[in-house]
Amino acid sequence: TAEQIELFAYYLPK
Amino acid sequence: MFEARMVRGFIIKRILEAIKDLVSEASWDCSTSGMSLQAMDTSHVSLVSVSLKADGFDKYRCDRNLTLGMNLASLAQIVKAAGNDDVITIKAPDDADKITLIFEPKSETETWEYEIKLMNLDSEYLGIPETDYSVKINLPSHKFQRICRDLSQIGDSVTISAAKDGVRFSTTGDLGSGNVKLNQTASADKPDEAVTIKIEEPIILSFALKYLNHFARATALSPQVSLSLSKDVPLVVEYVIHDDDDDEIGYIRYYLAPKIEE
Repeated sequence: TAEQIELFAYYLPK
Repeated sequence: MFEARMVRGFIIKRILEAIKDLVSEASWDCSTSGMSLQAMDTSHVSLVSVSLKADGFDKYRCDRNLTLGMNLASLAQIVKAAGNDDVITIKAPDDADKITLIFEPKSETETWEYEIKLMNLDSEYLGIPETDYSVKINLPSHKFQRICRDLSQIGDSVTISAAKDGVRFSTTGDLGSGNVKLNQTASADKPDEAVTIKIEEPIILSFALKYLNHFARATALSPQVSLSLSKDVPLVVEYVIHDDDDDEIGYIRYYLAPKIEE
């Protein structure tokens, strides 16, 4: 199984 | 005062159809350069970014920057009532708590007018840096739609692997497995039907098909779609919107975080 990663792991809030 | 009039109103209809099921509420940022929107889906796994240049409208006036927060499903429902040939105008006063939508059928002398209440939304904007992607694939948007749709009959996620010999989309599920191999097309006779693949570095990444099928709802906006991929960063799926003269008037971009093996 693969884990779905959230976008926060890649992009920071402005 | 804000006023944006688009003779090809179907573009606005198609944009809303392409985002309404992914994000329920979002704010349009309006400035002299155009209208834009950025919003994540509720699970924070995917993000949609829409831009429409002021030049893409037949009339565009924005006296000061405005943020128009709204329920996109409601907006889409109202805009769905406009005919494909209708001219659509969006209007808002500077201190707006609602916007006015005007639909004008081209050949008739009638005007349909709707008002939509605006909302104060705590929008969370993400800063997306310029990225040099290892792989960029351009392909016909209907082909991408079909790949996503057909593979989701078999499995929940797709593994995209790109190497010198082409790009492979593969999935596995309880039924079995499926895969589609794409090679670059040789001729440029029909640019809309072309497949081009640029690879700096081979990649292999997995994504949830549920989201890709959402993204493919933008198919009617552009004959071509591009997929940009790099190791360990979200996939970018971009549909560039053109006017009748084939000038770029905007885009819809979707970002999707990859799935990582546990």
